Amino acid sequence: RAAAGRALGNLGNSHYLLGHFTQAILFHKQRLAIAKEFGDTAAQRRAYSNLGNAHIFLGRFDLSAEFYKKTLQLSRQLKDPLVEAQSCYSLGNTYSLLQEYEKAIEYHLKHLTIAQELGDRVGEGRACWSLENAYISLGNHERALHFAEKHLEISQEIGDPN
Amino acid sequence: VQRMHLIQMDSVQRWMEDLKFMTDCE
Repeated sequence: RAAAGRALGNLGNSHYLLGHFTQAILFHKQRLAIAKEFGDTAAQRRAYSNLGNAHIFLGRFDLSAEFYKKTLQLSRQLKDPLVEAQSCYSLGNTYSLLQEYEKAIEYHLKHLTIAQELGDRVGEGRACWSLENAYISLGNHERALHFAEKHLEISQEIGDPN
Repeated sequence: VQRMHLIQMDSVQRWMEDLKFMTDCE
């Protein structure tokens, strides 16, 4: 049954990469059920993350946000700051898609803090870019400029001319 | 407003492009 769980997860990922998002969700939900049965929190975390990603491409941003919140909660439980940062970044982008910019900013700021703690300059640059855009959407140009300047500085440092 | 929305979307679009190939593997 543990192997069946892994196979279901792999099937979910294969369908996802083929762009079969509804099929992917069916497999990841079954994978999640087996992970819960075994009390396997790492596998539950992966399933929630995969479910969040698949729902984005079906335009169900509300459901993605719920799955990403579960991912975030489990990443903290598992003390995995890399996944915690990724979950915050996903939540920030999802709330931008939902046009809930205050919430987007809340999560992008959390992502920024973790990226700084981890010394992840690429992540920090992406957080600044996202914050710059979210503040523009809110009409807060002063904060947008602050993050645009940081984004420029980091892009030059890491050699990203784009 | 439309321009703001377009600016908003570029970082999100980039994230979605990366997301297409992102899976949490078993």
